[in-house]
Amino acid sequence: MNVFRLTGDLSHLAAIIILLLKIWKSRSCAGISGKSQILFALVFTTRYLDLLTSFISLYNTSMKIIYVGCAYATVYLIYAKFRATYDGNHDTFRVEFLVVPVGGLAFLVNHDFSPLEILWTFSIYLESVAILPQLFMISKTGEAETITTHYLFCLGVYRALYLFNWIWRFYFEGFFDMIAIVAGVVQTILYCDFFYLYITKVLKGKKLSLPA
Amino acid sequence: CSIGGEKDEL
Repeated sequence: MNVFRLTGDLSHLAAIIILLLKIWKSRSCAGISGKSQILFALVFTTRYLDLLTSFISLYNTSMKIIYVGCAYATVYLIYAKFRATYDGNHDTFRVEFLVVPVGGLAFLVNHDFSPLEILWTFSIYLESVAILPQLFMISKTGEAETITTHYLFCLGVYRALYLFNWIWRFYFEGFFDMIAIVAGVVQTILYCDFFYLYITKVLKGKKLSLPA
Repeated sequence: CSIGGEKDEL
């Protein structure tokens, strides 16, 4: 464990909690892409199946359970409890265009052709594009609530911090995983446009609005 | 291509 990975995990946890609290407190999921949240629930489900097979540490197990639990709770709030506030007209990204290629790639490029490893690879590839429906929805509505931008910022920063974690681990532990690194770079690049808007607008107290 | 131990990252 190193400082980048710990702050990355905490940033990820913060993002998940921010979103869950935003929906729960405001009793509304307006502006939130349910499709992205379903993809995140799928990412955690396929990545954390090893909860059933191996124990690494209390931290590892508890964080995984929290992530999976919050992901499904968020999906439940969006599609069941606060379904009436779900903005389906703007959440129209064709997720099959993400899941199918990612699924195919996981079969072609992986470290080991075993079920758990292919599912893990699938989750790594899927996570790198899972935010696209949410970013697409914001580009369609032309704006985002400030709390949603904080959620996205924490979510984007988490994987950027993981990039530094991988540099650290390569240098100090000789550890590196090319699949996770390449997917992590792609994932972070997808947030760059949003980071620019967040830093130049939201941090200056303005609302995040895109030229629709 | 990956060097390292088990999957201990989240």
